[in-house]
Amino acid sequence: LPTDFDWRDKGAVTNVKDQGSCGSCWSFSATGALEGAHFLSTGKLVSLSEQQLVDCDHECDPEEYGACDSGCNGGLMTSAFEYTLKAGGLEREEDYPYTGTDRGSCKFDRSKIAASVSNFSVISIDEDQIAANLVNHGPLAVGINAMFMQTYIGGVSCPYICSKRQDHGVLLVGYGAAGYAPIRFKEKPFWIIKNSWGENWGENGYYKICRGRNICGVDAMVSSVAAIHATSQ
Amino acid sequence: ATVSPDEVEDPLIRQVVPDAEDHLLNAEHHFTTFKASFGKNYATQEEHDYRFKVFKANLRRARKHQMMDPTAVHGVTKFSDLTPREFRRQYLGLKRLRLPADAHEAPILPTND
Repeated sequence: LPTDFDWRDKGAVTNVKDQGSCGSCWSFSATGALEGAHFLSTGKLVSLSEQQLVDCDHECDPEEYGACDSGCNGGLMTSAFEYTLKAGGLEREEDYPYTGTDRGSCKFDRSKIAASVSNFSVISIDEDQIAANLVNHGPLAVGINAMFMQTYIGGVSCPYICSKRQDHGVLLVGYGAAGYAPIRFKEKPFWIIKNSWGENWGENGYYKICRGRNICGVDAMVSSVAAIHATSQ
Repeated sequence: ATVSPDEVEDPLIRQVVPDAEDHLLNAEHHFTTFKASFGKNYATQEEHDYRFKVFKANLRRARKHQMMDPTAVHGVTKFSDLTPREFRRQYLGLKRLRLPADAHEAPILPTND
């Protein structure tokens, strides 16, 4: 594995988006992963529609009543991949733009599918495996506890104590070997996370969190998606 | 005791705390800057006062986060006028992971070379 890796340098990551006042982080995490997978399979970076997921994806867990993707009230990236697999794919952002509300009806048009899922996987809670899957399969959808993110401005976040209960969906796009941690007098490796709170949050919309001990649950809910090339009909 | 001007400007004594640091304790100053930076307007004086109260609580939280997370920088963000509950409700939305039938665990990849 390379010591440093960043999918942004390779053109696999779209610009930072803004979910607004809507709990649709899961849809941004899912589209980000599929955008990366689509880039790997086609060489083209296409911004995909979160609004399609917000409006149309109500995928439920068959084993638990009421556990369904539900727009601004939350969802799950693996369920979004499941929906995308069943629906045939996602439209482009420009064809089905984001509104930040879930009060509209589903306007999915199959003839405008721009990217499709071939399969998806969950990745074991092992940082080397996460890094290997990131490098091999593109940006990964991850869950994280966002408590420290409300006040985050920059630097490598490495809280002494952080709940591992994930409540926010984000996109893992890379890692670095050495983010300097002056207080601890050593270089700390970190993950690079793309968030969906706009560019005026964090480090131009990105968050750095240290690697090594499943901080804030970042290693425990990681999923990878593979894309097949779809052409508009 | 008296202090001569020469002593005040002694080149061997350097002020290391910027004067602007005084503002750190000035929540009103921070709130005014916050409103200007993020284009925040509140409909009523009551709402404004309530948000100011929340903002002050978040300044304290940011200071606490800074102590607990010293390698990052914590401070005023666009969410500084939201309570933790409002923040969770409006900006977070990840449900608990349950594996769908089609999901499978990724094969273990080699990580040497």
